[in-house]
Amino acid sequence: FNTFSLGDALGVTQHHDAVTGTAKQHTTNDYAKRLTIGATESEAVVNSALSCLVNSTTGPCSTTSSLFNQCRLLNISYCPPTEKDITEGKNLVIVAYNPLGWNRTDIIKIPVNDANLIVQDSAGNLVEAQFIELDNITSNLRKFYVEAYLGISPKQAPKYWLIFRVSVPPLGWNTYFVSKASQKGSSTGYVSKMEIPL
Amino acid sequence: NETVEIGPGNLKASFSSNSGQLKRLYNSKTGVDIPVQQSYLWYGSTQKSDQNSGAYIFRPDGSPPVIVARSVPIKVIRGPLVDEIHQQFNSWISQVIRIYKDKEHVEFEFTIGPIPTEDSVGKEVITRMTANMATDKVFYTDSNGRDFLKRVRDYRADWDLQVTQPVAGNYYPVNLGMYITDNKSELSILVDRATGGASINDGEIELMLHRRLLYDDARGVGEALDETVCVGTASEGLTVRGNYYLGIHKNDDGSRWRRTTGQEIYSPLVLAFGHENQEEWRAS
Repeated sequence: FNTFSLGDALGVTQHHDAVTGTAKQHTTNDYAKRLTIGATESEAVVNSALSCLVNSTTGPCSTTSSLFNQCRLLNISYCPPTEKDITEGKNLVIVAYNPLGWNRTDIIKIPVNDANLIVQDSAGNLVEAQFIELDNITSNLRKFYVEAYLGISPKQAPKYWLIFRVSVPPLGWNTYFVSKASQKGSSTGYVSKMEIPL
Repeated sequence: NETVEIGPGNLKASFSSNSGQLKRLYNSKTGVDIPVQQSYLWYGSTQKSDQNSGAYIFRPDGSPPVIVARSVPIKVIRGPLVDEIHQQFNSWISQVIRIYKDKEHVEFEFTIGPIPTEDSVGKEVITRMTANMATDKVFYTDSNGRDFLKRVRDYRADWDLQVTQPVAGNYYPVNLGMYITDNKSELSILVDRATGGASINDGEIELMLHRRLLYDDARGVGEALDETVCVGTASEGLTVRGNYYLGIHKNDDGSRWRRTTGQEIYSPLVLAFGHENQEEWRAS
């Protein structure tokens, strides 16, 4: 894979109708298709590069396979790698890359099925976490748009958003690990409750 | 008991318990305190002999925009990292308002659609912030994501303007954001996508968030702006979900926030996910 198809699509979509949304619908659909193909191929390039950069002892540094996936429908809670059950010995690894030239602290939010999880930074320190139950509006959007865009029926919506703070250096990355808490109920995460004011 | 307050850090937002509406933003660190309301409205458009609203042309029917809900039930979620208010304005407009502990702004996540058109009325949905600020017709919008340019309602610096379109004629492109100021404080909005914005009355900011229209505007596209999404044989109007961010600052202090936060919105963290054995992972 390379990033040429994304470059080509971005070139085509400099047209004023693509910028402003004044093309016919079938033309707009074609712009979206070209951008999606380009983004998908570029995502594979980034995933492959990250696999090499993070220097894992277990992972391959190869241009044909990658340790990583990205989630383009994260805003509607569709992210198969984070929804997958975390098993013994295999933790969820999250690599956050900062494309800006300054240190950055940000909050990230991923869909998970379990509130009995802990988050650790790359040095093994516990990171403060908060769990918020997924709302119905998001789970309905997820069901409809995953089917519309990907042509598949998604599994049942995940139960929670897992929220935690990450710090990432300029033009660099940091790694975070999500694993099961050793005993049920021993997660240090805060499970938010919904209040409905009278 | 009359208000619900959220915000785990310096910035607090107060909501009316009765109406569920945002009432006030207050930053305990900077002392900035602005009474502000936020609502969703839509401009209607029906078929017109002279000019329809469409892809190129924003041409509301001349009536004031319809307020979606004057009161809205709220759900409150609190925690150490973020507080949230969930509001559902009607069956097709909802939002989540978030204040993060370490951030000095309010995040609005809107979900709008499918816009109903069974009543044969096209709808152009806006959000409007109304602050108690004397802005004297002046507001600022970004110039292609870079500098901010001064805009004066119903005025052009280069010619005597005949105001025939009091709403559409005062809309400007918004790529990064817009703000208003009253020489004491600034109220700024940053956006996650290109849109249109205006200040139709003093102290107000409005953003166009979603449009679904039924007629061609006869400017060449030959179609109504009416995008649908299909699943199997079913189809429905597009639903959009996005964010905008509201900041309050002392006068002249907002530009740093607009520049840095604007770049963080434009270039978010890239997240990649995998499953590995942590013990064997050599961190870097």
